[in-house]
Amino acid sequence: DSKPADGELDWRDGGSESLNERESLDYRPVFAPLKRDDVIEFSQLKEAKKSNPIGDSKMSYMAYYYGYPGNNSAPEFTASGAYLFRPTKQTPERFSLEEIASVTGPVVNETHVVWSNWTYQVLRKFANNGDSLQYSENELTVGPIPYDANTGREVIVRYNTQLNSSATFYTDANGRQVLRRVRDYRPTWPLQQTENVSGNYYPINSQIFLNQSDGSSFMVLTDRSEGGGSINDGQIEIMLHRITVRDDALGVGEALQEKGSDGRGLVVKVTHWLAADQSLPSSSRRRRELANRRYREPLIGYLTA
Amino acid sequence: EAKLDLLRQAMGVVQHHDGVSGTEKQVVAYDYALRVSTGINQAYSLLQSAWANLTGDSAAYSGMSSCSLANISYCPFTDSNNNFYLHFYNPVSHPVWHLARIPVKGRYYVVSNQQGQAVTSQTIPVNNGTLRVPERAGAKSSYELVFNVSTIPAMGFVVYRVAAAAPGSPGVSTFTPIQSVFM
Repeated sequence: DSKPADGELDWRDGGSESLNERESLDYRPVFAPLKRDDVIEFSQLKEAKKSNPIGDSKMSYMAYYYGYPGNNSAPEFTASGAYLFRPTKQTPERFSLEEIASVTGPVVNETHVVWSNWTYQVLRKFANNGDSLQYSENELTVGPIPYDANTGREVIVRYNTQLNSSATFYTDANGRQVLRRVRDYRPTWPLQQTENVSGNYYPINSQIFLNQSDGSSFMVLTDRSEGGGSINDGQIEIMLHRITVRDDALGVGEALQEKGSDGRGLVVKVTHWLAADQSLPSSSRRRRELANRRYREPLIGYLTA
Repeated sequence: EAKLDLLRQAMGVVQHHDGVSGTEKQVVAYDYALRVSTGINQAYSLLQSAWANLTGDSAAYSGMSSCSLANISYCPFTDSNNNFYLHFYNPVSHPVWHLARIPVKGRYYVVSNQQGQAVTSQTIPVNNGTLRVPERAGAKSSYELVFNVSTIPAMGFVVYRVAAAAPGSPGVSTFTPIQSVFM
């Protein structure tokens, strides 16, 4: 019924000026020599930086793990497969960025990021249209993942914030019930963690979010069931697409190598909605309404003139 | 009821944990997709008559179609039509805003609301990521038309008119190319 007064942050402009008067998307990392840790920053407004709990390191990048090609002869040799995600290393491989392009217009600004010829990302920032539930959109296209007879590839997207999330994050179990997850911890038994990444993955059916003790929060709403977690504080990681070279011997009997209609590896197109808030009441309201909107997006019918 | 049953049954089957988590064999995945697709086709005439009831105009809605592949920027209807009405139905019990993104063939359109006023719209080339989706093969839409749909009433609908126009026409969409910033 009204805009959350403290909920605008800088994912979008809360003011009344037109889109073109706003600071455009920030390409700063681009103009410096690229380094391995370079990231893409987006939707950054100068005046909002100080009050922004997401901080200066708002960024989203795509990366991938190599899946473990085990021989299933013992539990420790179980391959990454349909049931199990087992990366060979606990840090993902980074792409060397290929291209950035932009679109600037009266309804939406977009940043197109070409990570490789099989990973493409579009970050969208919408003009203020009076909608009280402001969000940004990230469209990710992955595939066909290059096939290598020796190892699978498991592609992720990461969102980094400066929130101090204290090893805690939240995912929904079924589109309704949000559960608190704590890294390297299970509430009902003493956990000895052996898989630092996948041991902290949980189902994400519609949403994953981080809260800071002062009420600041960052949320990602998915368009389908995915898996992911918060491997580092302030960070959200979501698996987008994967191929594996072996079956994990847990029941499917097949490696994950689905083909698209052209007979090549499947291409997956995913969209995430991103939003941030500075208070818990505001973020709860925004998250619930956006999740509802996402789940029941308007149906579009076309009719000839 | 009979027209809905196939879709109900297909959805029931796909709610098996294999269908949700993707741990089914590939042939089973194809079967799930076939069942849901058949169910949707079976239920489609019901959707049309529901629209007719909602709007009180049964004659017009026999010609209605929808675009289930709009998420990959492919819509056979807009591939062959440059002049049409778009109906947005909101199934949520409170008003919502929506950002429409419609695949179209041309660069310039006038989008008008129910009062006949042109609304701000923008056309963007279909991006290279999307073009790689093989299921998009054969699509003629090279652009996407983007505009704000505000406000769709609770469990109600709004109608927008989309008409191809000459560049420079009053209220025409802004064409915004994808410009390389860095390679």
